Amino acid sequence: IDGGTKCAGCVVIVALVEQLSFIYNETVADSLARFCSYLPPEIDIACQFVIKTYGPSIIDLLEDNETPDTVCYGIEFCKKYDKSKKMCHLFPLPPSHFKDETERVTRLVTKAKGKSSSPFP
Amino acid sequence: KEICSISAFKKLCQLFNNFTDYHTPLFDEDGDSFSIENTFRGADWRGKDCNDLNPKIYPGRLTSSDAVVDSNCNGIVGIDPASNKSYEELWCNGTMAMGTILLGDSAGAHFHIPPSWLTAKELNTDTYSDLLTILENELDWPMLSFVTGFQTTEKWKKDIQGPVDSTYLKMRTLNRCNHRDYQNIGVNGARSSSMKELVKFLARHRLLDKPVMATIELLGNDVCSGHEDTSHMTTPEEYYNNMHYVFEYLDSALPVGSVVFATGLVDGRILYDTLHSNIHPIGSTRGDVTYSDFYDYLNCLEISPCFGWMNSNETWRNLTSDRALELTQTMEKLIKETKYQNITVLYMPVPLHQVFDTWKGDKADLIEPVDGFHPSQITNALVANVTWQYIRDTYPDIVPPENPYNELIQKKFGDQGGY
Repeated sequence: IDGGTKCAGCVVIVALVEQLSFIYNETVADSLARFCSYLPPEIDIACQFVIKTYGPSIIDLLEDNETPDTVCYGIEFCKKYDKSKKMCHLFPLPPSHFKDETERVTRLVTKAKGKSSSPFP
Repeated sequence: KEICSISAFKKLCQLFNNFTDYHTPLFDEDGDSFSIENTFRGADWRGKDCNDLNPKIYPGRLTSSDAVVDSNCNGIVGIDPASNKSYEELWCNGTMAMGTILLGDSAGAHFHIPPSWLTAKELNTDTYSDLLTILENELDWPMLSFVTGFQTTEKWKKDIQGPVDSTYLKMRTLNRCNHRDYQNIGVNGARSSSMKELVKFLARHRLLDKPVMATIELLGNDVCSGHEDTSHMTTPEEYYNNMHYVFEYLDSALPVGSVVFATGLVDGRILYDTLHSNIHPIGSTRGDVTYSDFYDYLNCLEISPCFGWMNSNETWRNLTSDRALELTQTMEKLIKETKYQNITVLYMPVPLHQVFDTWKGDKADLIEPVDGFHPSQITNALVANVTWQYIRDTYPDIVPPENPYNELIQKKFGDQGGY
């Protein structure tokens, strides 16, 4: 549902990156690079791939104060297949922004695609 | 599948299938189901092989001599010059040596995700350094578990802390001839229906190996799944038939004189009751994610290991516990009703309940912090003690006597080759 483990994995990683940026008072781009530097060298290439592919969107969306949940809908690791169902979210949603979740998610995806300098797989 | 049909890849595919489907070691040169590697279902799961080129040498093998070769890998080998008899013959024969086996689920395999992995303020270049090793063990820690634990947490102190105790360690303390004789057939997600297959991956020869003390624990997967309906729960009738099949198989496969302790299911309401308002590690930076939020999130995505108990809806939690209790009663009934020819099957109440009831500290310390579902390292060690105490008190005749030669073995063979 909504991307399952792929979605949850994305939310956890984006949340860690966002929290690193908060803790070290640094840009999201720097936190993303910091997070990759913490991973074992064997999977560093995977991290570099993620940065290349999704980095620009993640940076833009987090710097727009989106939550990890909405970022992952934005970069389509989470997908809302059933529009009548509520969006799955781990972190609190800002209530004023969420009058229409579906519209918001659609808008985010469009925004992420527009801003990203890399093609989405 | 296409790649595996090419002859050059056949062997590789077979090795990989052994690991993924049969839960036997990926690296096992002689095919005796024991390995010299630790991970990939190797020596962390089953006693380390001391000769991976000879299928007649592996832990648990029944031997009367070992004058020249240590055929059961317990580190006892050679001839005593005074008596001209082998040490194995002098110090192990007739001492009722027994192996220790676990058949079970992720709790028995000791599922654990290091909380530091999800705690932003603790992240550093060392945090994920064991990531691949931990994945090679399927996120399980059988070497620290309550049945087959044999290590200390010292080696893993940044990933896991706490005491280690286990049935295997108790059995080894009783009799050092039991060194390395353990097998952990714990599989994440295992339930009674899958146990019918898993039980076949035990490496124990009825005639060539020593008897065992086996523990079967399937604490919750028969009532747990990620789905919101009861049709995924095992019915008492299915449970009875599945477990009857498992016991019959063990009766035909285990060495005569083996003992099997079987538990029922837990009452998982303790999870929500204990944790619901606590902060989950992923929310520790701002205190914005409680376990209740975490459980509901997993349910929303339908990836929860247990929709029923990891649920903010009390009705669901109660309903899940009701079915768990029915299955536990079914296990008791099955064991009472059935007798087996070669093995003794005994019922054991889930030791976790006693651990939770008697724990004086914060009950949250008894639950794995990341998944909010499994028993923690502290709990594993306490469960080992409660289990052992229960066995000694309730079935004193089952516990083998202490080996009077333990000291001599230790003096002569030291750590007996370690692990």
